[in-house]
Amino acid sequence: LVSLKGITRVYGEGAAEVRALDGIDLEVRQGDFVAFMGPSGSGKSTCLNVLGCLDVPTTGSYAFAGVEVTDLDQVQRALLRRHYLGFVFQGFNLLARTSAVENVELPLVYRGMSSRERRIRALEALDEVGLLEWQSHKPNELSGGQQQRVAIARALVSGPQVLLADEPTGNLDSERGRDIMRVVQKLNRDRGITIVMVTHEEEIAAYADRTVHFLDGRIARSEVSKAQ
Amino acid sequence: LVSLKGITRVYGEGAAEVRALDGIDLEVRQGDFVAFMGPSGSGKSTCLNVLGCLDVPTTGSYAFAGVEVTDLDQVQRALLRRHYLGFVFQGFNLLARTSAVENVELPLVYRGMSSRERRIRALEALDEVGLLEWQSHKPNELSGGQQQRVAIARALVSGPQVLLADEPTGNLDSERGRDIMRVVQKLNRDRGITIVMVTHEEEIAAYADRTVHFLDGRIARSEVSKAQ
Ligand SMILES: Nc1ncnc2c1ncn2[C@@H]1O[C@H](COP(=O)(O)OP(=O)(O)OP(=O)(O)O)[C@@H](O)[C@H]1O
Ligand SMILES: Nc1ncnc2c1ncn2[C@@H]1O[C@H](COP(=O)(O)OP(=O)(O)OP(=O)(O)O)[C@@H](O)[C@H]1O
Ligand SMILES: [Mg+2]
Ligand SMILES: [Mg+2]
Repeated sequence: LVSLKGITRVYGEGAAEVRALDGIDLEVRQGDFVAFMGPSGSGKSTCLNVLGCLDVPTTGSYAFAGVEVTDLDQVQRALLRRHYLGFVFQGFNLLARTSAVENVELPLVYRGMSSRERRIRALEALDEVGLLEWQSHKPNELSGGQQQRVAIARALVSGPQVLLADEPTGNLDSERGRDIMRVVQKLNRDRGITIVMVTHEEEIAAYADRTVHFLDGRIARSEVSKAQ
Repeated sequence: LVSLKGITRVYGEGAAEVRALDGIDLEVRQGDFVAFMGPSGSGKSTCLNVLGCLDVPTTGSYAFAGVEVTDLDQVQRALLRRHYLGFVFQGFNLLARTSAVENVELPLVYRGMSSRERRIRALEALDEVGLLEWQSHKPNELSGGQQQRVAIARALVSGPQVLLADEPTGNLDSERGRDIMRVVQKLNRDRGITIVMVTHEEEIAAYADRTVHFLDGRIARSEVSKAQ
């Protein structure tokens, strides 16, 4: 489904150059569940952003479902994202002035769904992450972990084919983190959703089928998960 | 040093009422290192904000160094904060348009320090969290974990008497999280800085002397750390 070849992402020039990605080769098949781990600053979010068509690589090839994404323009990438992808951002990126349920409904607006249908689906997604009671709260009326769960619900509500999640349990206590991971794992097993998840917690990475380890903008090694 | 008695923090009214803190009694002595743990939404950040004079309780008493904080006005609370406290926010709260070093210098501006002295101290603080090379980067040119470390450096740069940290390692890989915890523990042991830290990771809470467990806006229990 996804094939990265020789991907680099370079910021700045000369002495100030930062090679956020420095030669990435990666294959992800439909229905895979992959975890990205690695030190702070090693390129995990940058790689996820390239996969999510939110960032364009400096060099290299990115094929998604046979389409060469680096050949697409910004409009075409936006359409691809909207159609296939759900994204949980490291910083959540919720709209500050709108309620939790309206934040979660947002991806459905593009699908030409009725407002009644959008509301039902958004409430179901919030229920799945334990936040049904909080649906009318704005982000600043929610705890850090509650905001993170709203971001997760929003990424899932449109039933995407691919879920890209950047540290989705970073602000959650262990029990809640496990609840979310069971939801995510079930989506992968029952509905074949492809998942790429950045995490720095080994117990969370263990829910994936394999873990790719980043170091200094490269992939240092890959490990298959033991416990299933 | 710090004494909370019967603290509540209530949002909304009637059926929509949220009791974020529902009767908190807590004593923290000078030089203590306390961890707050508990489920998402249980009141940890709210309690830390009350301690940090960033939020005013609905009822109850908060005595800081013998001063009744609930009797102070907003200006007096701001002065108290500036003088005694360093704060690491759950969402970092960095200034988006300024560089890492300028963000870290900010607390020192209030101390009437020369700009040369501020710069030296800010660079030392950044060095302590492993970010000296990144001092000129703006927040959007930094990874999530790097932004978190800038927030930590900023909280420490003015040598506060009390450090309040809301999930300071939530975006850091385990090794970097341990580095930060060693810095923090050293400040507590060598310089007697009082530390209250929210975390949801047991290995991080283990650096504290004791852990206070929150549940539904109350303190459910308190545990002394074993390993020292
Ligand atoms: N402005 C507000 N209006 C209504 N409820 C609020 C408001 N701010 C916070 N809350 C609620 O207060 C409760 C406690 O929030 P708090 O941020 O202290 O939790 P927390 O323990 O830090 O959670 P987390 O681990 O998710 O960060 C939450 O249920 C939250 O939704
Ligand atoms: N606009 C930019 N200009 C310069 N450097 C950048 C920019 N954006 C990101 N970087 C750098 O690229 C590197 C990789 O960043 P990335 O966000 O992918 O790391 P990460 O693995 O997600 O880290 P973390 O675990 O801390 O979230 C970092 O060193 C970061 O400072
Ligand atoms: Mg990241
Ligand atoms: Mg919190």
